[in-house]
Amino acid sequence: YPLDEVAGDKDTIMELLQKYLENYYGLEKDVQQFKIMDSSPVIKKIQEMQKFLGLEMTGKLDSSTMEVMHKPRCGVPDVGG
Amino acid sequence: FSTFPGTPKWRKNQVTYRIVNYTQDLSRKAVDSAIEKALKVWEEVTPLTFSRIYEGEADIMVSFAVREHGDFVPFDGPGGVLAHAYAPGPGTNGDAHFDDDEQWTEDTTGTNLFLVAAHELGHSLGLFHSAKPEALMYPVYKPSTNLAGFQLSQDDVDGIQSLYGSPPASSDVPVVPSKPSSPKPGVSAMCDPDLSFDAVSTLRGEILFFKDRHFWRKSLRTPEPGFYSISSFWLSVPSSIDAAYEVISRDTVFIFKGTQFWAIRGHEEQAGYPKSIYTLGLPVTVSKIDAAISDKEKKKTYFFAEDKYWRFDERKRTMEPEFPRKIDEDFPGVGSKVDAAFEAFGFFYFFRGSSQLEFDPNAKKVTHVLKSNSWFNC
Repeated sequence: YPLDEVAGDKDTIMELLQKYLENYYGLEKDVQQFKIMDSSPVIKKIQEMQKFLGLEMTGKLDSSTMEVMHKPRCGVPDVGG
Repeated sequence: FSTFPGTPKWRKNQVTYRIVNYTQDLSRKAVDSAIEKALKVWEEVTPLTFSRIYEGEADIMVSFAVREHGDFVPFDGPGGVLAHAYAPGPGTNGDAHFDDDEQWTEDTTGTNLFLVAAHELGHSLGLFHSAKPEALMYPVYKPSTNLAGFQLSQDDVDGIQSLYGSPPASSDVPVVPSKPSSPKPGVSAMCDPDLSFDAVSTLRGEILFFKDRHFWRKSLRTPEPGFYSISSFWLSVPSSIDAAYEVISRDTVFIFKGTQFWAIRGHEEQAGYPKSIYTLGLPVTVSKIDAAISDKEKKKTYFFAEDKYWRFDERKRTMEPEFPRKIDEDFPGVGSKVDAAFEAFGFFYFFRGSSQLEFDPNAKKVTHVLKSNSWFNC
């Protein structure tokens, strides 16, 4: 689990988040700017992911969300189409 | 549960599969067995049957690959994505690909092939990801799943049966009702005068009555009990359990089947289980527990097996030395064997067949003779 080794490295976390949301929750790949604001598409996608995974919908990368993101999983995206 | 957009499914009940290649991590026999077992999981709850072919194009082509492997959805090396599979259809559709950069194992020391295959083959049959963490189709791999007594969750069963229906009723195929946890069968069965239970336990102020794959959940606040499948609450807990009891001070319910027991806390299955019943200090001559009661006041747990019982000290966490003793000597009127038991309001309730006995442990006598389902207000 590479993230364990770089805990606190914000850029790496953001990179992981972007990849995860792109892969499994249909985040548009041209959304490159990660500005954590309530209206950001990233926040909405984090909430969507948290809802799907049965987590509390904080819209933040809290420890339980990060934990699930680091678990091995199936490669079929969780978005339709 | 959910299905793929457009709800693709096989339009036939006989589906073919082919194992195209093998991983070096396991023997061919182990891979064959894992895939076969994974298909069986779905076969048992649908009218589908699977036949293996060894050449040509099968409906489901199973293969191991690393990185880019010809479908423009490359694998990512060790960890992360374990496998992916395609919805039913021609060509690549229906196929299941396993990332050979994972360490595939028969147990859970690495990545268990059976568990991942059962999930992927769910996709191959038309199921999409489930949002229920207890479901096999939840997207995150759960190595704590009980492999020996593996069962689909009710959500998985509902999902696959929404596509293919229930298995045909025959003497050879186990019949699984399409919605076993719907209230109707539960309600009608719960008032059956011949109803008996596998086990009964309290859980956080409620009473759970276990029977086969299901349990009734009775809250003293509501007149009507709920009816649920065991696997919809605890995926690793087997069906047809032998005994269960709650240790309130530990907020834990212990569930017994054969020589093993599991620990649950609310919805959570506790890590490190199942354990052997012999770790409790029971002799190896005991092959199963019939019933168990934990006395929360005295902090003692009673284990009943055949015509004897043992007493466990919850404070010292040891079996008391002067046991076993005969049930009918210390619990006069209860008889020599019990099916299930639990403690409530200072009384011990013993179940045998369709009968229930209320026993006062202080007065050492039976105070009421009841029907087993008296708690259901039938």
